[in-house]
Amino acid sequence: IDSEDDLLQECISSAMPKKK
Amino acid sequence: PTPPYLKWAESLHSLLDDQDGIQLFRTFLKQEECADMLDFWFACSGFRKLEANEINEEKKVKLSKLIYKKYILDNNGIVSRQIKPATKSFIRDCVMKLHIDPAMFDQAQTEIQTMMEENTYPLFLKSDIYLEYT
Repeated sequence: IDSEDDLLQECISSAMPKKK
Repeated sequence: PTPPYLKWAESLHSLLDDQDGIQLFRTFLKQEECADMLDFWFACSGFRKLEANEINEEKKVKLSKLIYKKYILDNNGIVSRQIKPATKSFIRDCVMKLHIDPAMFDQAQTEIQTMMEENTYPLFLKSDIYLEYT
């Protein structure tokens, strides 16, 4: 379950803008 | 230069293009118990951005199932309630038949985005959280 959450979280984070 | 928090009021995209803006908007949505809408929106973008290569193929199958299970399958979930039945069955079919396509969540993402633009985003701009920040 943890790794599933990690995968989803990684996907969400990958779409967020990087720090300017 | 225009301070970031004034830019956030220009459009939902300006808000979602800024880390601090996202964080504040998320705090607001959490308070309204609909932070899942924002997470889903970013999950769809992240899914679409996954490059097509062998390593990612397995990842895409897993992720499409995860996104479907977490946000769409439960009809009482905040995201699921905002997505049209036809859009939900389209995604279910893609997941079940393993028709994994980078654009398979696009329509659902648009529906959630419209909901945010018409509802939660204007509310956010009038909220205490935003006004106190400015």
